[in-house]
Amino acid sequence: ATKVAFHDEL
Amino acid sequence: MNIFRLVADLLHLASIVILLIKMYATNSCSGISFKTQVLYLAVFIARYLDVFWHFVSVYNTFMKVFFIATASGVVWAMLGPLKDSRSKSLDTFRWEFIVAPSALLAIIFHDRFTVTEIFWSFSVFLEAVAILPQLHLLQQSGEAETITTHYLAALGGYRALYLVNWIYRYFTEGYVDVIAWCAGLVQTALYCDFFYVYFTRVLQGRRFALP
Repeated sequence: ATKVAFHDEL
Repeated sequence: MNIFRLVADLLHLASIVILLIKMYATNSCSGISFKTQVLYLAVFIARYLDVFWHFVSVYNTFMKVFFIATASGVVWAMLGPLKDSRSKSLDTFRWEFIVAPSALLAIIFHDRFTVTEIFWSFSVFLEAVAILPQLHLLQQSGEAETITTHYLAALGGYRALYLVNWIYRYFTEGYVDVIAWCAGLVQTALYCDFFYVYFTRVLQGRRFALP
């Protein structure tokens, strides 16, 4: 599993 | 973007529109917790001020601006023109008891030890519990206007769909965000009692009243 590099959700 | 997240965001947007309609149509903010609204404004400012230096998409930017602007408008209205209709005597939840632990948790749990990341964590933890003053007010009064319950239902629905979105994203893109997941789980769980009454009474055409 990966963690996205930045917060793309609101 | 997937359908669960999109509908969740639109429900969040709808909840604020419902709140604005309630305040505008009745010229009153009775039954709405001022504390919860101030906490949401704090949540949005702590999380969305990155709109100035962090571009994700037009959609993302629009939503951030919308949430900060409308939350500011709601707080402004409750401080000014609608001040006298506030349910002050029922809005007695001690906000310190949720802001301080949220700040502490943010200092302990964050992705990176930077100001913006700690603010992001703080906003996520605070959002999870920011509804508590509102639920407390509801419990104190024992009843609510139907439009207020629709506002809360849209807010709760938004959170519930985010859980579905995370399950979907985990399996489709391996997306993991433990901080948001834990906070989101707590946030959604807080709506369980409310949803029970909402589904068994309001959606059956009856008044929202606690037993």
